[in-house]
Amino acid sequence: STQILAVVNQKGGVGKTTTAINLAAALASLGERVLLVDADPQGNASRGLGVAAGDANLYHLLAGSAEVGDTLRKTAEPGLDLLPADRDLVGVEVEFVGQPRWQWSLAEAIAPLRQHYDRIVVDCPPSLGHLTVNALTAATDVLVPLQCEYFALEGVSELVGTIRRIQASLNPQLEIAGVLLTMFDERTNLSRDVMNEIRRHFERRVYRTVVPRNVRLAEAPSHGQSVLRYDLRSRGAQAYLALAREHLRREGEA
Amino acid sequence: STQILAVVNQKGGVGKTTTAINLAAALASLGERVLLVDADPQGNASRGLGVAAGDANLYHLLAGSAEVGDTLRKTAEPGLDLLPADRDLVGVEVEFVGQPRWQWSLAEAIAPLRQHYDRIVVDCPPSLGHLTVNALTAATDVLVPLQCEYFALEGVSELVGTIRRIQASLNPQLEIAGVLLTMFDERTNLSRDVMNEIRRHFERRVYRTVVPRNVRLAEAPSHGQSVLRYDLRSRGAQAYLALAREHLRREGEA
Ligand SMILES: Nc1ncnc2c1ncn2[C@@H]1O[C@H](COP(=O)(O)OP(=O)(O)OP(=O)(O)O)[C@@H](O)[C@H]1O
Ligand SMILES: Nc1ncnc2c1ncn2[C@@H]1O[C@H](COP(=O)(O)OP(=O)(O)OP(=O)(O)O)[C@@H](O)[C@H]1O
Ligand SMILES: [Mg+2]
Ligand SMILES: [Mg+2]
Repeated sequence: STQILAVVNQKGGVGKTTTAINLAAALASLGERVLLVDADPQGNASRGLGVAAGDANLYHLLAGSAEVGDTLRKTAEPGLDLLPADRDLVGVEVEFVGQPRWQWSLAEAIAPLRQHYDRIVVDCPPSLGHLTVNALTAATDVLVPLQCEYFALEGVSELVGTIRRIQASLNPQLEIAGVLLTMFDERTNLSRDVMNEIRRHFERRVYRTVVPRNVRLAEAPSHGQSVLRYDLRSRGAQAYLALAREHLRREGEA
Repeated sequence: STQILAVVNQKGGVGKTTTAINLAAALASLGERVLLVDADPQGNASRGLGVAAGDANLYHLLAGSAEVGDTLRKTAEPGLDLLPADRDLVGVEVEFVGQPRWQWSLAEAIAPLRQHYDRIVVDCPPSLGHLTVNALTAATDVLVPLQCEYFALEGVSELVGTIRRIQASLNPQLEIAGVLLTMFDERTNLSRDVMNEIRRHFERRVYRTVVPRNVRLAEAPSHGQSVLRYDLRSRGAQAYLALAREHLRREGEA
Protein backbone atom coordinates (compact mmCIF):
# COMPACT_ATOMS: atom_id res chain seq x y z
CA SER A 1 0.00 0.00 0.00
CA THR A 2 1.02 3.62 -0.54
CA GLN A 3 3.72 5.11 1.65
CA ILE A 4 2.97 8.68 2.70
CA LEU A 5 6.28 10.22 3.77
CA ALA A 6 6.21 13.56 5.61
CA VAL A 7 9.49 15.48 5.43
CA VAL A 8 9.57 17.40 8.70
CA ASN A 9 11.84 19.65 10.76
CA GLN A 10 10.75 22.89 12.41
CA LYS A 11 14.30 24.29 12.07
CA GLY A 12 14.69 26.43 8.98
CA GLY A 13 16.97 25.69 6.10
CA VAL A 14 17.98 22.12 6.98
CA GLY A 15 17.21 20.65 3.55
CA LYS A 16 13.55 19.63 3.82
CA THR A 17 12.63 20.89 0.35
CA THR A 18 15.89 19.74 -1.22
CA THR A 19 15.28 16.28 0.25
CA ALA A 20 11.58 16.18 -0.67
CA ILE A 21 12.30 17.09 -4.31
CA ASN A 22 15.33 14.90 -4.81
CA LEU A 23 14.24 11.83 -2.88
CA ALA A 24 10.90 11.95 -4.75
CA ALA A 25 12.75 12.29 -8.07
CA ALA A 26 15.18 9.49 -7.16
CA LEU A 27 12.36 7.11 -6.19
CA ALA A 28 10.61 7.95 -9.48
CA SER A 29 13.82 7.23 -11.39
CA LEU A 30 13.89 3.79 -9.74
CA GLY A 31 10.43 3.02 -11.15
CA GLU A 32 8.11 4.14 -8.32
CA ARG A 33 5.01 6.22 -9.11
CA VAL A 34 5.59 9.26 -6.92
CA LEU A 35 3.51 12.29 -5.91
CA LEU A 36 5.25 15.25 -4.27
CA VAL A 37 2.82 17.31 -2.17
CA ASP A 38 4.01 20.85 -1.40
CA ALA A 39 2.53 21.72 2.01
CA ASP A 40 4.56 24.91 2.50
CA PRO A 41 2.96 28.29 1.64
CA GLN A 42 6.39 29.42 0.51
CA GLY A 43 6.03 26.94 -2.35
CA ASN A 44 9.75 26.21 -2.69
CA ALA A 45 9.20 22.60 -3.79
CA SER A 46 6.78 23.79 -6.48
CA ARG A 47 9.02 26.61 -7.75
CA GLY A 48 12.02 24.27 -7.55
CA LEU A 49 10.30 21.92 -10.03
CA GLY A 50 9.38 24.77 -12.34
CA VAL A 51 5.72 25.12 -11.34
CA ALA A 52 4.65 28.74 -10.96
CA ALA A 53 2.34 30.17 -8.31
CA GLY A 54 -1.21 31.24 -9.09
CA ASP A 55 -3.10 28.17 -10.28
CA ALA A 56 -5.36 25.73 -8.43
CA ASN A 57 -3.24 24.23 -5.69
CA LEU A 58 -3.29 22.46 -2.30
CA TYR A 59 -5.04 25.40 -0.67
CA HIS A 60 -8.07 25.09 -2.96
CA LEU A 61 -8.15 21.34 -2.43
CA LEU A 62 -8.19 21.76 1.37
CA ALA A 63 -10.74 24.58 1.15
CA GLY A 64 -12.96 22.37 -0.98
CA SER A 65 -13.03 24.78 -3.92
CA ALA A 66 -11.11 22.54 -6.32
CA GLU A 67 -11.14 18.87 -7.26
CA VAL A 68 -7.94 16.93 -6.79
CA GLY A 69 -7.69 16.51 -10.57
CA ASP A 70 -7.56 20.30 -11.05
CA THR A 71 -4.54 20.64 -8.81
CA LEU A 72 -2.29 17.74 -9.85
CA ARG A 73 0.58 18.60 -12.19
CA LYS A 74 2.89 16.37 -14.16
CA THR A 75 6.55 17.32 -13.87
CA ALA A 76 9.24 16.99 -16.51
CA GLU A 77 10.55 13.98 -14.61
CA PRO A 78 9.01 10.60 -15.57
CA GLY A 79 7.00 9.06 -12.76
CA LEU A 80 6.93 12.25 -10.66
CA ASP A 81 3.77 14.31 -10.20
CA LEU A 82 3.31 17.43 -8.05
CA LEU A 83 0.47 18.84 -5.93
CA PRO A 84 1.69 22.45 -5.67
CA ALA A 85 1.36 25.24 -3.13
CA ASP A 86 1.56 29.00 -3.02
CA ARG A 87 0.85 31.85 -0.59
CA ASP A 88 -2.87 31.04 -0.57
CA LEU A 89 -1.99 28.16 1.73
CA VAL A 90 -1.30 30.64 4.56
CA GLY A 91 -5.08 30.97 4.80
CA VAL A 92 -5.27 27.43 6.10
CA GLU A 93 -3.33 28.31 9.28
CA VAL A 94 -6.05 30.77 10.25
CA GLU A 95 -9.05 28.88 8.84
CA PHE A 96 -8.19 25.69 10.72
CA VAL A 97 -8.38 27.42 14.11
CA GLY A 98 -11.42 26.04 15.95
CA GLN A 99 -12.46 23.75 13.08
CA PRO A 100 -13.27 20.21 14.27
CA ARG A 101 -11.00 17.49 12.90
CA TRP A 102 -8.82 20.10 11.18
CA GLN A 103 -5.86 17.73 11.62
CA TRP A 104 -7.43 15.33 9.06
CA SER A 105 -7.93 17.79 6.19
CA LEU A 106 -4.84 16.75 4.26
CA ALA A 107 -5.35 13.01 4.89
CA GLU A 108 -8.90 13.22 3.58
CA ALA A 109 -7.93 15.35 0.58
CA ILE A 110 -5.23 12.98 -0.63
CA ALA A 111 -7.02 9.71 0.23
CA PRO A 112 -8.39 9.32 -3.35
CA LEU A 113 -4.85 9.62 -4.72
CA ARG A 114 -3.41 6.67 -2.86
CA GLN A 115 -4.48 4.16 -5.49
CA HIS A 116 -2.47 6.01 -8.17
CA TYR A 117 0.91 6.27 -6.42
CA ASP A 118 3.44 4.06 -4.67
CA ARG A 119 4.84 7.00 -2.68
CA ILE A 120 3.46 10.36 -1.62
CA VAL A 121 6.17 12.70 -0.30
CA VAL A 122 5.03 15.80 1.64
CA ASP A 123 7.28 18.88 2.00
CA CYS A 124 6.53 20.80 5.20
CA PRO A 125 7.23 24.36 6.43
CA PRO A 126 9.77 25.24 9.17
CA SER A 127 7.22 25.02 11.96
CA LEU A 128 5.16 22.53 13.98
CA GLY A 129 1.93 24.40 13.12
CA HIS A 130 -1.30 23.34 11.43
CA LEU A 131 0.20 22.31 8.09
CA THR A 132 2.92 20.15 9.62
CA VAL A 133 0.42 18.56 12.01
CA ASN A 134 -1.77 17.76 9.00
CA ALA A 135 1.17 16.14 7.22
CA LEU A 136 2.07 14.07 10.30
CA THR A 137 -1.56 12.99 10.72
CA ALA A 138 -1.81 11.94 7.05
CA ALA A 139 1.58 10.22 6.93
CA THR A 140 2.58 6.60 7.31
CA ASP A 141 6.21 7.68 7.90
CA VAL A 142 8.33 10.70 8.85
CA LEU A 143 11.71 11.56 7.40
CA VAL A 144 13.68 14.10 9.42
CA PRO A 145 16.43 15.98 7.53
CA LEU A 146 18.99 17.26 10.01
CA GLN A 147 21.82 19.70 9.47
CA CYS A 148 24.73 18.80 11.71
CA GLU A 149 24.85 22.08 13.62
CA TYR A 150 23.85 23.27 17.09
CA PHE A 151 20.46 24.91 16.50
CA ALA A 152 19.23 21.92 14.48
CA LEU A 153 20.32 19.54 17.26
CA GLU A 154 18.53 21.73 19.81
CA GLY A 155 15.22 21.32 18.00
CA VAL A 156 15.26 17.53 17.81
CA SER A 157 13.72 16.68 21.17
CA GLU A 158 10.81 19.01 20.56
CA LEU A 159 10.25 17.45 17.13
CA VAL A 160 10.31 13.94 18.58
CA GLY A 161 7.86 15.05 21.27
CA THR A 162 5.46 16.33 18.62
CA ILE A 163 5.72 13.06 16.67
CA ARG A 164 5.01 11.09 19.86
CA ARG A 165 1.95 13.20 20.66
CA ILE A 166 0.58 12.63 17.17
CA GLN A 167 1.27 8.90 17.44
CA ALA A 168 -0.62 8.86 20.73
CA SER A 169 -3.65 10.95 19.81
CA LEU A 170 -4.10 11.12 16.05
CA ASN A 171 -2.05 8.61 14.08
CA PRO A 172 -0.83 5.49 15.91
CA GLN A 173 0.58 3.97 12.72
CA LEU A 174 3.07 6.84 12.23
CA GLU A 175 6.71 5.70 12.17
CA ILE A 176 9.99 7.53 11.90
CA ALA A 177 11.36 6.19 8.62
CA GLY A 178 14.69 7.80 9.32
CA VAL A 179 16.86 10.77 10.19
CA LEU A 180 18.89 12.08 7.26
CA LEU A 181 22.12 14.00 7.82
CA THR A 182 22.10 16.85 5.29
CA MET A 183 24.58 19.43 4.01
CA PHE A 184 27.24 17.43 5.78
CA ASP A 185 30.64 19.08 5.87
CA GLU A 186 33.07 16.38 6.91
CA ARG A 187 35.88 18.88 7.40
CA THR A 188 34.46 20.35 10.62
CA ASN A 189 34.57 18.92 14.13
CA LEU A 190 31.16 20.46 14.77
CA SER A 191 29.56 18.35 12.02
CA ARG A 192 31.18 15.17 13.27
CA ASP A 193 30.30 15.90 16.92
CA VAL A 194 26.65 16.57 16.05
CA MET A 195 26.55 13.49 13.78
CA ASN A 196 27.84 11.30 16.60
CA GLU A 197 25.30 12.80 19.00
CA ILE A 198 22.48 12.09 16.50
CA ARG A 199 23.68 8.54 15.85
CA ARG A 200 23.93 7.86 19.58
CA HIS A 201 20.37 9.04 20.06
CA PHE A 202 18.67 7.58 16.98
CA GLU A 203 20.93 4.59 16.29
CA ARG A 204 19.65 2.46 13.42
CA ARG A 205 17.07 5.06 12.43
CA VAL A 206 19.79 7.31 11.02
CA TYR A 207 20.23 6.65 7.31
CA ARG A 208 23.72 5.42 6.46
CA THR A 209 23.54 7.72 3.42
CA VAL A 210 24.78 11.20 4.29
CA VAL A 211 24.11 14.08 1.89
CA PRO A 212 27.25 16.18 1.40
CA ARG A 213 27.29 19.87 0.70
CA ASN A 214 27.22 20.14 -3.12
CA VAL A 215 26.45 23.34 -4.99
CA ARG A 216 24.58 21.37 -7.68
CA LEU A 217 21.80 20.80 -5.12
CA ALA A 218 21.46 24.57 -4.66
CA GLU A 219 21.63 25.30 -8.40
CA ALA A 220 19.13 22.73 -9.65
CA PRO A 221 15.96 24.48 -8.35
CA SER A 222 16.92 27.69 -10.14
CA HIS A 223 16.48 25.68 -13.34
CA GLY A 224 13.23 24.09 -12.19
CA GLN A 225 14.85 20.66 -12.12
CA SER A 226 15.64 17.96 -9.63
CA VAL A 227 19.38 17.45 -9.23
CA LEU A 228 19.00 14.12 -11.05
CA ARG A 229 17.92 15.92 -14.22
CA TYR A 230 20.27 18.84 -13.64
CA ASP A 231 23.48 16.90 -12.98
CA LEU A 232 23.03 13.17 -12.49
CA ARG A 233 26.75 12.55 -11.97
CA SER A 234 27.08 15.13 -9.19
CA ARG A 235 27.73 14.07 -5.60
CA GLY A 236 24.34 15.54 -4.68
CA ALA A 237 22.44 13.45 -7.23
CA GLN A 238 24.36 10.30 -6.34
CA ALA A 239 23.65 10.85 -2.65
CA TYR A 240 19.89 11.14 -3.15
CA LEU A 241 19.92 8.08 -5.44
CA ALA A 242 21.77 6.16 -2.73
CA LEU A 243 19.25 7.43 -0.17
CA ALA A 244 16.35 6.20 -2.32
CA ARG A 245 17.93 2.75 -2.64
CA GLU A 246 18.62 2.60 1.10
CA HIS A 247 15.07 3.75 1.84
CA LEU A 248 13.63 0.97 -0.34
CA ARG A 249 16.00 -1.61 1.10
CA ARG A 250 15.10 -0.73 4.69
CA GLU A 251 11.44 -1.16 3.87
CA GLY A 252 12.18 -4.57 2.48
CA GLU A 253 13.92 -5.52 5.73
CA ALA A 254 11.32 -4.02 8.06
CA SER B 1 16.34 57.95 20.05
CA THR B 2 16.36 54.16 20.26
CA GLN B 3 16.72 52.15 17.07
CA ILE B 4 14.48 49.07 17.01
CA LEU B 5 15.92 46.73 14.38
CA ALA B 6 13.82 43.75 13.25
CA VAL B 7 15.85 40.92 11.69
CA VAL B 8 13.44 39.41 9.19
CA ASN B 9 13.30 36.79 6.44
CA GLN B 10 10.57 34.17 6.04
CA LYS B 11 13.04 31.76 4.40
CA GLY B 12 14.49 29.33 6.91
CA GLY B 13 18.12 29.08 7.86
CA VAL B 14 19.43 32.25 6.21
CA GLY B 15 21.26 33.54 9.29
CA LYS B 16 18.63 35.64 11.07
CA THR B 17 19.55 34.36 14.54
CA THR B 18 23.29 34.33 13.82
CA THR B 19 23.00 37.95 12.65
CA ALA B 20 20.75 39.06 15.51
CA ILE B 21 23.12 37.62 18.14
CA ASN B 22 26.36 38.76 16.60
CA LEU B 23 25.34 42.20 15.35
CA ALA B 24 23.84 42.88 18.78
CA ALA B 25 27.07 41.70 20.45
CA ALA B 26 29.22 43.73 18.05
CA LEU B 27 27.22 46.91 18.65
CA ALA B 28 27.54 46.33 22.41
CA SER B 29 31.29 45.86 22.03
CA LEU B 30 31.42 49.26 20.32
CA GLY B 31 29.81 50.88 23.37
CA GLU B 32 26.10 50.80 22.52
CA ARG B 33 23.58 49.66 25.17
CA VAL B 34 21.84 46.81 23.35
CA LEU B 35 18.79 44.65 24.05
CA LEU B 36 18.29 41.48 21.99
CA VAL B 37 14.62 40.43 21.88
CA ASP B 38 14.01 36.81 20.93
CA ALA B 39 10.66 36.75 19.11
CA ASP B 40 10.97 33.16 17.84
CA PRO B 41 9.25 30.35 19.80
CA GLN B 42 12.18 28.13 18.85
CA GLY B 43 14.29 30.32 21.12
CA ASN B 44 17.54 29.88 19.18
CA ALA B 45 18.83 33.37 20.04
CA SER B 46 18.17 32.69 23.73
CA ARG B 47 19.77 29.24 23.75
CA GLY B 48 22.64 30.59 21.63
CA LEU B 49 23.46 33.07 24.40
CA GLY B 50 23.25 30.41 27.08
CA VAL B 51 19.78 31.28 28.41
CA ALA B 52 17.66 28.19 29.07
CA ALA B 53 13.95 27.79 28.41
CA GLY B 54 11.38 27.75 31.18
CA ASP B 55 11.55 31.11 32.94
CA ALA B 56 9.48 34.27 32.52
CA ASN B 57 9.96 35.33 28.92
CA LEU B 58 8.51 37.36 26.04
CA TYR B 59 5.36 35.24 26.01
CA HIS B 60 4.47 36.20 29.59
CA LEU B 61 5.20 39.84 28.84
CA LEU B 62 2.86 39.83 25.81
CA ALA B 63 0.22 37.89 27.73
CA GLY B 64 0.41 40.44 30.53
CA SER B 65 1.32 37.88 33.18
CA ALA B 66 4.85 39.20 33.81
CA GLU B 67 6.46 42.60 34.22
CA VAL B 68 9.19 43.56 31.82
CA GLY B 69 11.71 43.51 34.67
CA ASP B 70 10.96 39.83 35.37
CA THR B 71 11.85 38.83 31.85
CA LEU B 72 15.02 40.82 31.11
CA ARG B 73 18.29 38.91 31.43
CA LYS B 74 21.87 40.14 31.49
CA THR B 75 24.19 38.20 29.22
CA ALA B 76 27.87 37.45 29.80
CA GLU B 77 28.67 40.11 27.18
CA PRO B 78 29.04 43.67 28.54
CA GLY B 79 26.34 46.02 27.26
CA LEU B 80 24.13 43.21 25.91
CA ASP B 81 20.85 42.23 27.56
CA LEU B 82 18.34 39.62 26.39
CA LEU B 83 14.54 39.32 26.46
CA PRO B 84 14.25 35.57 25.90
CA ALA B 85 11.69 33.26 24.29
CA ASP B 86 10.67 29.64 24.46
CA ARG B 87 7.87 27.38 23.17
CA ASP B 88 5.26 29.26 25.23
CA LEU B 89 5.46 31.94 22.56
CA VAL B 90 3.63 29.65 20.11
CA GLY B 91 0.50 30.49 22.13
CA VAL B 92 0.67 34.03 20.82
CA GLU B 93 0.06 32.92 17.23
CA VAL B 94 -3.31 31.49 18.25
CA GLU B 95 -4.22 34.03 20.95
CA PHE B 96 -3.71 37.00 18.61
CA VAL B 97 -6.33 35.75 16.13
CA GLY B 98 -9.28 38.13 16.27
CA GLN B 99 -7.75 40.35 18.97
CA PRO B 100 -8.00 44.07 18.13
CA ARG B 101 -4.68 45.86 17.65
CA TRP B 102 -2.79 42.55 18.06
CA GLN B 103 -0.09 43.96 15.76
CA TRP B 104 0.91 46.46 18.50
CA SER B 105 1.46 44.00 21.36
CA LEU B 106 5.23 43.88 21.05
CA ALA B 107 5.59 47.64 20.43
CA GLU B 108 3.58 48.38 23.58
CA ALA B 109 5.42 45.76 25.67
CA ILE B 110 8.88 47.11 24.85
CA ALA B 111 7.99 50.82 24.86
CA PRO B 112 9.12 51.27 28.52
CA LEU B 113 12.52 49.79 27.63
CA ARG B 114 13.43 52.33 24.99
CA GLN B 115 14.87 54.78 27.49
CA HIS B 116 17.40 52.17 28.69
CA TYR B 117 18.89 51.09 25.35
CA ASP B 118 20.45 52.62 22.25
CA ARG B 119 19.52 49.60 20.12
CA ILE B 120 16.84 46.91 20.39
CA VAL B 121 17.46 44.01 17.98
CA VAL B 122 14.55 41.60 17.38
CA ASP B 123 15.13 38.03 16.09
CA CYS B 124 12.14 36.72 14.11
CA PRO B 125 10.90 33.26 13.07
CA PRO B 126 11.00 31.94 9.47
CA SER B 127 7.52 33.16 8.65
CA LEU B 128 5.52 36.34 7.97
CA GLY B 129 3.01 35.42 10.71
CA HIS B 130 1.83 37.23 13.82
CA LEU B 131 5.21 37.45 15.57
CA THR B 132 7.04 38.86 12.55
CA VAL B 133 4.22 41.35 11.89
CA ASN B 134 4.53 42.46 15.52
CA ALA B 135 8.27 42.95 15.12
CA LEU B 136 7.80 44.94 11.88
CA THR B 137 5.12 47.10 13.54
CA ALA B 138 7.36 47.81 16.55
CA ALA B 139 10.51 48.42 14.54
CA THR B 140 12.14 51.60 13.29
CA ASP B 141 14.23 49.57 10.82
CA VAL B 142 14.41 46.15 9.14
CA LEU B 143 17.55 44.18 8.45
CA VAL B 144 17.14 41.38 5.91
CA PRO B 145 19.75 38.59 6.04
CA LEU B 146 19.89 36.85 2.70
CA GLN B 147 21.64 33.64 1.74
CA CYS B 148 22.84 33.85 -1.86
CA GLU B 149 20.85 30.89 -3.15
CA TYR B 150 17.73 30.40 -5.27
CA PHE B 151 15.02 29.78 -2.67
CA ALA B 152 16.12 32.80 -0.62
CA LEU B 153 16.05 34.99 -3.73
CA GLU B 154 12.56 33.69 -4.56
CA GLY B 155 11.20 34.90 -1.24
CA VAL B 156 12.48 38.46 -1.47
CA SER B 157 9.62 40.06 -3.39
CA GLU B 158 7.07 38.64 -0.98
CA LEU B 159 9.07 39.95 1.97
CA VAL B 160 9.33 43.41 0.41
CA GLY B 161 5.57 43.34 -0.25
CA THR B 162 4.91 42.60 3.41
CA ILE B 163 7.19 45.42 4.53
CA ARG B 164 5.40 47.82 2.14
CA ARG B 165 1.97 46.80 3.47
CA ILE B 166 3.12 47.41 7.03
CA GLN B 167 4.59 50.77 6.06
CA ALA B 168 1.27 51.70 4.46
CA SER B 169 -1.11 50.53 7.16
CA LEU B 170 0.66 50.14 10.50
CA ASN B 171 4.11 51.72 10.66
CA PRO B 172 4.90 54.51 8.18
CA GLN B 173 8.26 55.21 9.81
CA LEU B 174 9.60 51.71 9.06
CA GLU B 175 12.74 51.70 6.88
CA ILE B 176 14.86 48.96 5.37
CA ALA B 177 18.18 49.51 7.13
CA GLY B 178 19.84 47.04 4.80
CA VAL B 179 20.10 43.67 3.13
CA LEU B 180 22.95 41.54 4.47
CA LEU B 181 24.51 38.81 2.34
CA THR B 182 25.10 35.88 4.69
CA MET B 183 26.95 32.56 4.57
CA PHE B 184 28.56 33.83 1.39
CA ASP B 185 30.60 31.25 -0.50
CA GLU B 186 32.64 33.20 -3.00
CA ARG B 187 33.75 30.04 -4.77
CA THR B 188 30.39 29.37 -6.43
CA ASN B 189 28.88 31.04 -9.48
CA LEU B 190 25.47 30.66 -7.88
CA SER B 191 26.46 32.86 -4.93
CA ARG B 192 27.91 35.54 -7.19
CA ASP B 193 24.91 35.45 -9.56
CA VAL B 194 22.45 35.83 -6.69
CA MET B 195 24.61 38.57 -5.08
CA ASN B 196 24.61 40.52 -8.34
CA GLU B 197 20.85 40.08 -8.65
CA ILE B 198 20.35 41.37 -5.10
CA ARG B 199 22.69 44.31 -5.61
CA ARG B 200 20.91 45.23 -8.84
CA HIS B 201 17.60 45.23 -7.06
CA PHE B 202 18.50 46.82 -3.73
CA GLU B 203 21.52 48.93 -4.76
CA ARG B 204 22.83 51.05 -1.90
CA ARG B 205 20.66 49.25 0.63
CA VAL B 206 22.89 46.17 0.43
CA TYR B 207 25.55 46.31 3.12
CA ARG B 208 29.07 46.35 1.70
CA THR B 209 30.01 43.94 4.48
CA VAL B 210 29.39 40.34 3.39
CA VAL B 211 29.42 37.58 6.02
CA PRO B 212 31.47 34.61 4.80
CA ARG B 213 30.82 31.01 5.72
CA ASN B 214 32.87 30.42 8.86
CA VAL B 215 32.42 27.41 11.13
CA ARG B 216 33.15 29.57 14.21
CA LEU B 217 29.72 31.19 13.70
CA ALA B 218 28.07 27.75 13.88
CA GLU B 219 30.15 26.66 16.88
CA ALA B 220 29.71 29.73 19.08
CA PRO B 221 26.03 29.12 20.03
CA SER B 222 26.84 25.61 21.23
CA HIS B 223 28.96 27.35 23.89
CA GLY B 224 26.28 29.94 24.69
CA GLN B 225 28.50 32.73 23.36
CA SER B 226 28.48 35.30 20.61
CA VAL B 227 31.24 34.71 18.08
CA LEU B 228 33.00 37.80 19.46
CA ARG B 229 33.46 36.10 22.82
CA TYR B 230 34.04 32.69 21.29
CA ASP B 231 36.70 33.64 18.71
CA LEU B 232 37.18 37.36 18.20
CA ARG B 233 39.89 36.90 15.57
CA SER B 234 37.77 34.63 13.38
CA ARG B 235 36.50 35.78 10.00
CA GLY B 236 32.96 35.49 11.34
CA ALA B 237 33.61 37.79 14.30
CA GLN B 238 35.48 40.30 12.18
CA ALA B 239 32.66 40.34 9.63
CA TYR B 240 30.00 41.14 12.25
CA LEU B 241 32.25 43.81 13.78
CA ALA B 242 32.67 45.35 10.33
CA LEU B 243 28.90 45.15 9.84
CA ALA B 244 28.30 46.97 13.12
CA ARG B 245 30.70 49.74 12.14
CA GLU B 246 29.11 50.03 8.68
CA HIS B 247 25.64 50.08 10.25
CA LEU B 248 26.63 52.94 12.58
CA ARG B 249 28.37 54.82 9.79
CA ARG B 250 25.35 54.57 7.47
CA GLU B 251 23.18 56.02 10.22
CA GLY B 252 25.54 58.90 10.57
CA GLU B 253 25.29 59.59 6.84
CA ALA B 254 21.52 59.16 6.58
N1 LIG C 1 23.43 19.27 0.36
C1 LIG C 1 23.32 20.54 -0.02
N2 LIG C 1 24.37 21.17 -0.58
C2 LIG C 1 24.28 22.48 -0.94
N3 LIG C 1 23.19 23.24 -0.78
C3 LIG C 1 22.11 22.66 -0.23
C4 LIG C 1 22.10 21.29 0.16
N4 LIG C 1 20.87 21.01 0.66
C5 LIG C 1 20.15 22.14 0.58
N5 LIG C 1 20.89 23.14 0.03
C6 LIG C 1 20.50 24.55 -0.15
O1 LIG C 1 20.41 25.08 1.17
C7 LIG C 1 19.26 25.96 1.28
C8 LIG C 1 18.31 25.38 2.33
O2 LIG C 1 17.78 24.16 1.88
P1 LIG C 1 16.21 23.89 1.80
O3 LIG C 1 15.50 25.10 1.26
O4 LIG C 1 16.00 22.60 1.09
O5 LIG C 1 15.89 23.72 3.35
P2 LIG C 1 14.45 23.72 4.04
O6 LIG C 1 14.60 22.96 5.31
O7 LIG C 1 13.42 23.25 3.08
O8 LIG C 1 14.23 25.27 4.34
P3 LIG C 1 12.86 25.94 4.92
O9 LIG C 1 12.90 25.66 6.40
O10 LIG C 1 13.00 27.40 4.58
O11 LIG C 1 11.72 25.26 4.21
C9 LIG C 1 18.65 26.03 -0.11
O12 LIG C 1 19.17 27.18 -0.76
C10 LIG C 1 19.14 24.74 -0.79
O13 LIG C 1 19.23 24.88 -2.20
N1 LIG D 1 28.25 32.72 8.16
C1 LIG D 1 28.01 31.50 8.65
N2 LIG D 1 28.95 30.53 8.56
C2 LIG D 1 28.72 29.28 9.03
N3 LIG D 1 27.57 28.89 9.61
C3 LIG D 1 26.59 29.81 9.74
C4 LIG D 1 26.75 31.16 9.28
N4 LIG D 1 25.61 31.84 9.57
C5 LIG D 1 24.79 30.96 10.16
N5 LIG D 1 25.36 29.74 10.27
C6 LIG D 1 24.75 28.50 10.78
O1 LIG D 1 23.76 28.16 9.81
C7 LIG D 1 22.58 27.68 10.46
C8 LIG D 1 21.42 28.62 10.10
O2 LIG D 1 21.64 29.91 10.64
P1 LIG D 1 20.54 30.59 11.61
O3 LIG D 1 19.97 29.61 12.57
O4 LIG D 1 21.17 31.82 12.17
O5 LIG D 1 19.46 31.00 10.52
P2 LIG D 1 17.97 31.49 10.80
O6 LIG D 1 17.58 32.30 9.61
O7 LIG D 1 17.87 32.16 12.13
O8 LIG D 1 17.16 30.12 10.82
P3 LIG D 1 15.60 29.95 11.20
O9 LIG D 1 14.87 30.35 9.98
O10 LIG D 1 15.46 28.50 11.54
O11 LIG D 1 15.34 30.88 12.39
C9 LIG D 1 22.89 27.66 11.95
O12 LIG D 1 23.31 26.34 12.30
C10 LIG D 1 24.02 28.66 12.10
O13 LIG D 1 24.85 28.38 13.21
MG1 LIG E 1 11.63 24.19 2.47
MG1 LIG F 1 16.60 31.76 13.74
